[in-house]
Amino acid sequence: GLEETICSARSTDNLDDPSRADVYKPQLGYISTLNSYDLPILRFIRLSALRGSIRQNAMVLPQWNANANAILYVTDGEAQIQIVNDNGNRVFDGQVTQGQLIAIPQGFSVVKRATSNRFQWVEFKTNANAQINTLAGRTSVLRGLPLEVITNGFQISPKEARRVKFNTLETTLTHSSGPASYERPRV
Amino acid sequence: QFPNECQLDQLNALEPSHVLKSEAGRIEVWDHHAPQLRCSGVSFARYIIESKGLYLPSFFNTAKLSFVAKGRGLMGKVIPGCAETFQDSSEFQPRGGEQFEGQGEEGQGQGERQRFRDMHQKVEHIRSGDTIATTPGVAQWFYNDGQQPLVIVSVFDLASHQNQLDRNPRPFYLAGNNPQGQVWLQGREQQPQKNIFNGFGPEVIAQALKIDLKTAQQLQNQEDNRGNIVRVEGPFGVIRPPLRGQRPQEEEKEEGRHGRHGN
Repeated sequence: GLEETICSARSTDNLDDPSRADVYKPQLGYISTLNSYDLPILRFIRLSALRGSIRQNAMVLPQWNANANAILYVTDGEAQIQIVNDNGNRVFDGQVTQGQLIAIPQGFSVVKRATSNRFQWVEFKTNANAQINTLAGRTSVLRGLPLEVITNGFQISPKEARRVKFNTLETTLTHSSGPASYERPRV
Repeated sequence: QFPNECQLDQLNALEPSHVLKSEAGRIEVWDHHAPQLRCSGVSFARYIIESKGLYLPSFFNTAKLSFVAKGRGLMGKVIPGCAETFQDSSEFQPRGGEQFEGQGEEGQGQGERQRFRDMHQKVEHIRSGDTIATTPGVAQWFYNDGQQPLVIVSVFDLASHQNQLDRNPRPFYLAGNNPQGQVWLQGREQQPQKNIFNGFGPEVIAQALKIDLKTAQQLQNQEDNRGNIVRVEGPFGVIRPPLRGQRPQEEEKEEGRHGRHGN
C-alpha cells in the first residue's frame, strides 16, 4: 500500500502565487501560509511556512507565535523589525535586508514595517499548525478582553480603553506613517 | 536538557521557593529545578488573588492545567481569531450614529443600529473544584468576585513539544508587571519584568492601535508598580451570564420597571 500512500504523498506547494493569498490588501501586500491542512506531510515533520510580501510603509501588526518558533529569512527588500521578549524588553530593533535571517522565539512579540518598495520574506515555523496571536486589530487579544480589564490593567479611562480596543479594524496588515527612529535595543 | 534527571534516590515534599507580591495578591512559585519536578518535566505555581483582585492577562510558553483550590471568581481566555460573543447591546439608536469612537462596527440592522457598550470573548464563572486547561500562547485573566481569597494552583508542562523554548516557565505579561523579575530562572541577571507593550516604541504602538502617543505610553505601564494582581475599585462590570439559579440582571430590571404580568 505504500505506492498509494507514502510514495504518492504530495510534498510540494507553491507559496509565491498571490492569487492563493490568505491575507490580501491591494495597497499593502499579501501573506500566505502553508500548514498541515494544506500539505498533510507537514504533520509528520511538524513544520510549517509563511510567505509575506508587503509594500513600503505597510506594517504587519504586532503579533506572537503561540506554539512555535519562527525563522525569518528575507528574500527581497528591507524592513524595520522590533522584537520584544518575555521580560518586556526590546531584544531586536533594526533593519533587516535581503539574505539576512532572524529567529523569533515562541511568545516573543514582533512588528515588521517595510522600508523599501517591497519587502518579501519567508518564515519557517516549528509547528505543523503554527498559530499567531495579535496585539492590535479586529481579532487581537485586546479586542477579546473586557473594557474593565483594559481600564484596570493600564490605568486608563473607559474612553481611552475604547479607542485602544476598537480603533484598528484590520487584522494583519495596516498602513504605517513611516519608520520609527532606530533606537538601541533595550536589552 | 538535564542528563540523568530522573535518577531519584529520595523524594521530598516541596514548598514554594519564590513569592511574587502584588497589590491584591501573590504568586507562589515552586523551584522547577528540584529533582522530582525536573524529572517530571513540569513546574508548579499557586495564585492567591484577594477579594476584588484582578490577575491581569498573561500567557505562557507551555500548556497549563489549573485547579481552583479555594474561592470563586471569573475567568477569561482570549483565543486568537475567536469572536467577541459576549455583547452588551441594550440600547438601540433608530437613527443610527457612531457605535464606537470614530469607528463603525457590526450590529447594523434594518434601519437601526445597535450600540455596544462592550463586546468581548467568553467570560466564565469559576469556583472551588474547577479544572481549567489552557494552551500555550493564549492570554488568560482571573477576577476574584467572592469574599475570600481565590486560590488557583497550576501545573506547567515544560517537557511537552508545545513548549518550544527552554525548560523554564516564561510568563508574558500583556498588562501589569513583575517588579521582582523572573526569580525562578537560573543564569539570567534579574531585572523587573515589564509588559509586552513596554518593549515596543510608543510610536509603533500608536500606529498599530491608531491611538495617540500619550495613550500608547500609558499602555507601557512604566510608572506602575502594582504587580500583576491589581485591586479593582468599584464594580467589575464585565458581561457574564448569570450563575445557575440566578436571573439575568436585565430581566430583573425590566420586571422592576413594569411589575409582574401574566400572559
